[in-house]
Amino acid sequence: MTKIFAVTNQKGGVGKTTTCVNLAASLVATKRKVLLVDMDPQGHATLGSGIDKKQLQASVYDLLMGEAGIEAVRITAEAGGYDLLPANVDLAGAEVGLINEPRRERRLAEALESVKKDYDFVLIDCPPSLNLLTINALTAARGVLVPVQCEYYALEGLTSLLDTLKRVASSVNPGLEITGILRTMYDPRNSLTQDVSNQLIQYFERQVLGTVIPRNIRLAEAPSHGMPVLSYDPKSKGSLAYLALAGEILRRNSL
Amino acid sequence: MTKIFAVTNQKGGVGKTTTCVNLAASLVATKRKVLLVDMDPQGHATLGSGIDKKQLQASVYDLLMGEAGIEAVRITAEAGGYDLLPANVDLAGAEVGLINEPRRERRLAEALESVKKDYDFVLIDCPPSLNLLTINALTAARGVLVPVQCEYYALEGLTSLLDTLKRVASSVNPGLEITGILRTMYDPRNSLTQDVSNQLIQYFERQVLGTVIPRNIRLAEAPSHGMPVLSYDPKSKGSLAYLALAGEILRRNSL
Ligand SMILES: Nc1ncnc2c1ncn2[C@@H]1O[C@H](COP(=O)(O)OP(=O)(O)OP(=O)(O)O)[C@@H](O)[C@H]1O
Ligand SMILES: Nc1ncnc2c1ncn2[C@@H]1O[C@H](COP(=O)(O)OP(=O)(O)OP(=O)(O)O)[C@@H](O)[C@H]1O
Ligand SMILES: [Mg+2]
Ligand SMILES: [Mg+2]
Repeated sequence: MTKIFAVTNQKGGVGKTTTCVNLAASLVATKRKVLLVDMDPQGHATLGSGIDKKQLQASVYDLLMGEAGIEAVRITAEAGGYDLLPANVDLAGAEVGLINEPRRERRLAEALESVKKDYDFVLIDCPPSLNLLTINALTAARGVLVPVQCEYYALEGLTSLLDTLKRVASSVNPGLEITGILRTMYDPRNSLTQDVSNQLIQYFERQVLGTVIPRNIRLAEAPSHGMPVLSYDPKSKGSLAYLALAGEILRRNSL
Repeated sequence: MTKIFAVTNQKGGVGKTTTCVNLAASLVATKRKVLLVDMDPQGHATLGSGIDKKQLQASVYDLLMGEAGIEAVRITAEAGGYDLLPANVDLAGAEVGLINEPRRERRLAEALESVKKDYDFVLIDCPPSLNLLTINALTAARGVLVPVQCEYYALEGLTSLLDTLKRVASSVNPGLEITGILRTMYDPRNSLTQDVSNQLIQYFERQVLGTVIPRNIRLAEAPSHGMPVLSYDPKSKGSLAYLALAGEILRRNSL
């Protein structure tokens, strides 16, 4: 059964895209088939996978607007070894473009129906917002992976994210649940990180993933080379952390 | 003449809110009168100023929707010594709420008309998006302050920001120009930071501000105490950097 995860947090800059690209590549390294969906008009998951977003024949925007089928949009990201539904700035027009469309929150879910059986995992990178693009991701997903930088603003923002998850679960997607809270850019030497981490564990208990992603400059360098860190610097702390994350996700889903 | 700056970058987590709260407090320290406008439904500039966003009588949302006047919304943020137009999650409803309204991008500009003469500076904190809330901020502003973390995704995102600025300047706000590019979370020891910084200087030349905000944990700790870093730890590197920024902004505006 295909596992579809939305990787989301409306707080900006917490490591959503970095997690999508590197977890996708790490799951491929364990011989799983993976589709990465870029639902952010910034198109950073597309860029970080080595794809030139200005050269796209078709993108997620065309898919959501019903102007292209999934076969026309789907490409292979050579660097990571996974398939990709790429995005570019056109996607910013989807919110207004779909405003009067019926079932507008289900566009992605319906588009994925015909291909999801080809994959073990589908990861969806979300923009830093609780807008229609994120709602589409939450409606298509079974689980939600929430990257959290262990700082005050990122912790505080979880309340509105949880409210949104409850709303989506009680309306369009009853099966939706939290796959895990992922601590990112973790710096064990500083007490703020530890305080926030302790608060996460107190509140979310077992939902907090054991794997912690450390702050590691290789993770910030890899995107400029258009590849996941596993290809850029396989022995780096960043690579090892995302491989460990893939292992934990597999274990937690008894795979 | 009141200087109105939009502090914006659709890339998430680059230090927009941290810059707004701490530049506002630093300008107050130089005896200027400052109004801070929170245009982000996350309400982090409100929280970072020590205001409980759940207890607001009225917020920026009511102002944009025409349901409250600016006097009912404006409050004083004791900790920083500046006035604030606070925000909470209601603001997320403004984009859809204003969809069919005429002059919907000018709502903030018109609301500020009656009070802007009370201030030397108005700073507007933007959400990590190029949506109607950011367009309202860009329409109300004379200048744009762009915080940039010196990393690949943040650098890459500047192209769509520049496109948006050009569009706004050629339509609703002809006077809009870049006040400055602010390098944030700057870590001089790492070569990626230096590479990106050099690219910024090459492209933007004099628009890149001389003041650089270093990575400093005190800046991340201060918000959990509901105050600018100038009140939390006045001798920290973060405080000194934002005071220096206030000085540079004053010099560049011959004040
Ligand atoms: N563990 C890490 N160590 C060091 N740098 C990191 C780490 N994770 C992410 N980064 C860097 O931090 C920045 C923010 O990460 P990223 O862009 O993945 O976050 P995001 O949540 O997707 O942001 P947005 O909200 O804009 O979509 C990027 O420059 C990225 O390269
Ligand atoms: N110079 C700095 N040194 C250390 N930490 C910083 C610095 N500037 C900001 N931070 C921290 O980094 C995180 C991101 O900063 P901030 O929230 O201000 O960015 P933002 O651009 O407003 O994010 P968003 O896109 O979500 O609105 C916060 O936890 C903040 O406390
Ligand atoms: Mg991202
Ligand atoms: Mg912010």
